[in-house]
Amino acid sequence: KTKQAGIMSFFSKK
Amino acid sequence: MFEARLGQATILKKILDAIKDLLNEATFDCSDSGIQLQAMDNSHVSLVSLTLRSDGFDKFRCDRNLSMGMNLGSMAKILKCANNEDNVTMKAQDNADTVTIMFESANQEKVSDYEMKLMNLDQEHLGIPETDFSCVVRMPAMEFARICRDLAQFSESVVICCTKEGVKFSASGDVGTANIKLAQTGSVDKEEEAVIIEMQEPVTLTFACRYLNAFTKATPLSTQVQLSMCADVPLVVEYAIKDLGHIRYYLAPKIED
Repeated sequence: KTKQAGIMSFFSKK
Repeated sequence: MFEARLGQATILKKILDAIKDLLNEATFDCSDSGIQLQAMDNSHVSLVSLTLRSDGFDKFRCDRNLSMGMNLGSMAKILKCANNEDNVTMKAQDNADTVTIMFESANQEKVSDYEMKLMNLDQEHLGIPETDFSCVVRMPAMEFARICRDLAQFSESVVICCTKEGVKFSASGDVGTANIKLAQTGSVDKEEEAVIIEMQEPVTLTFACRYLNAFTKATPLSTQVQLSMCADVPLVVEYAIKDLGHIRYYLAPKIED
């Protein structure tokens, strides 16, 4: 089973 | 004063088609280097990044940096009113709360202008780190669109496996399993038909078909698409916009639960 990751866990907030 | 003019409205129509399924609204950041847009889709799974260089426009003037928040549905309505061959000019005063979009027919006998209200969008900008990707695949954009469309029938997810031999797209569901393998092309007459793989190390990643299919709405912009992959980081799907810039989509992978 896989779950969808969110994009914000990879990129930092500017 | 901001003013940007493109020779053909069709380019702008294609750009809007490439983003409007993912984004309801977006901020166009204008500076003397061009127009930038960065926005996450509503569910914060993917990120769209659009770059249009000022030197790609027929005319470009931007005296002061300007952020124009636009409702993309409204913009689509306006662009529907343009013929593909029309010139298109976007204009805004400094600190304005509207943008004017003007279309001129090639013979200049028909001129129409549309004033659209701008929005104050509270959008977060994300810093995208430089990544040394394990695999970079370049392939015909139409082929990628076809594969995403075909595999979406079988599963919500597609597994992309890239080795030096080629790239394999797989989907598995109630019907069974589908595998599509593309080998790196040897010599091709036309560059746009080539499949080229640059591999540092093999990589296997799982992505949601729904987003990949949304990205392929950019297919009319480019003959080739570039997929950049690395374990445990977002996929980058890039379409070049000839002589003007590019659109990049970042998609977070699906991970083991």
